[in-house]
Amino acid sequence: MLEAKFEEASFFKRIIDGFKDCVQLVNFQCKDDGIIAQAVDDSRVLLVSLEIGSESFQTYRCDHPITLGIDLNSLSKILRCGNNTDTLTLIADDTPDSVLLLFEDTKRERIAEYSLKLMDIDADFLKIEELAYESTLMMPSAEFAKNVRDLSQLSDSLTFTITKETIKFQADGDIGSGSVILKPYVNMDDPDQSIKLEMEQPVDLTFGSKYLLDIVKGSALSNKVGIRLSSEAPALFQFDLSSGFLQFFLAPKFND
Amino acid sequence: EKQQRTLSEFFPSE
Repeated sequence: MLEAKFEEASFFKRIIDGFKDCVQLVNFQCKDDGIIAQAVDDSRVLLVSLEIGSESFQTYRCDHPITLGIDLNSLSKILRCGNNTDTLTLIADDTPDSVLLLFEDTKRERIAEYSLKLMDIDADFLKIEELAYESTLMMPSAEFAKNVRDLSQLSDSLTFTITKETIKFQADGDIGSGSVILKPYVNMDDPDQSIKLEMEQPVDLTFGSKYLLDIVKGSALSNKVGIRLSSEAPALFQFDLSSGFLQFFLAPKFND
Repeated sequence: EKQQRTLSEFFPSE
């Protein structure tokens, strides 16, 4: 039996909105310590890895491991039916063919109940090993999202160049070129606005703009984004939850 | 022109 109650439905909505545009069919694996999910986009360039720890829920109970195969388009339709401030409880039995979504407005004693049919999703699970990254960057997620959206207008590829003291995002396209250069910065009043850089090796990597545009949709989940880069491996973009995270692994573009 | 890589080149399937 799974009974997982979010204090606010908007929290789960933001999580799903953070990756529903790049993957559609997702197995949510529910265990006693929370819910995890992994999915790869159709082009096998972008991997989404989600972990919602049990502490992210108002109450959480999962007696036996359960896999919920969910079409995110269908789930989004149901999530739009609830109000943001409603509590949302996910309920499923041990061998479910559907999951119940219960929206409750405790002030008005309004209860809305929806049942979502589950799917049998045959998805392979990629084994993500702990990678050694050459540069790690932490910056405001809104600022990262703006840089990506601005520069993506110019080119279908963005280049990230990290040197000892500088972070450079660059686009070079048919209509022109653009770059944004950032330096590490400490904001004592609002630490989330700080930019931190740990560089072991300089990095110069190119990524597809369309994937980065999907990744920055996770910005609604966290004020900060962690970016870990390695010249020989997919980059990791991470948005932290109060307990858990939404991660994106993005394969780079290389010269042949 | 740089070519897009896929994740399968880096992560094996389980």
